[in-house]
Amino acid sequence: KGARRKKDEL
Amino acid sequence: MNIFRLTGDLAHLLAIIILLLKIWKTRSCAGISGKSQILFAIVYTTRYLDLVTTYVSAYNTLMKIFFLGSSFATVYLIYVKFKATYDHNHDTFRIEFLILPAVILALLINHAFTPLEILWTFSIYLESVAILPQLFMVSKTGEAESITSHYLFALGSYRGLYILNWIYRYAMESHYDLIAIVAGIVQTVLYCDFFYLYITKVLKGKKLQLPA
Repeated sequence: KGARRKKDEL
Repeated sequence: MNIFRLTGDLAHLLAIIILLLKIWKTRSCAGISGKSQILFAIVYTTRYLDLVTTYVSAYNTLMKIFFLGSSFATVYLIYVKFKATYDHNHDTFRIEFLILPAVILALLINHAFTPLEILWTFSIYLESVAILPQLFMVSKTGEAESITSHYLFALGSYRGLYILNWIYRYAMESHYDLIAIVAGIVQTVLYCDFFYLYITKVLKGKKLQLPA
């Protein structure tokens, strides 16, 4: 899921 | 990055600058909830712990540093520098009733049970309710200075624009994060009542008066 990806949002 | 997230971040930046200017220029924090500002400082501290470990972009790092610095500066202005103008009597929301549920929920519903992920999840849940002491204070005083309502409008719009960003990212990158989306919707819904008053009153030059 999306969360696994690096968190690029503030 | 997309236009929705960029305008969302700029609205967020604008809100923080409006608030800092209001307090600094008027040398007063009347009508401002110090408790909400404490919650925001906690939100940014627990969310941006990866500031020194993960580099996403110069923009990302600069914005995180600005949000962290400005939130602590605002708390300092309210509780130290202009303490005499802080309205204790109307800023009475029990923030432990916001922090504790956010902690519990973050331990129960998260993407991974690691310290960094739990703290990030906690910050997402806390941010969604962090404005409640401020909205509560406005309802108790029954009114808000127009500059404070501009602050609230910009702050409320930022997460609303993020919702458009999440729709865009789902459509274009099939990337989504349900925890951020659900919390972001709750956060934006909490402003709806205020948005209605802002658009029907403040934009017509009237003072923001809540029905007593």
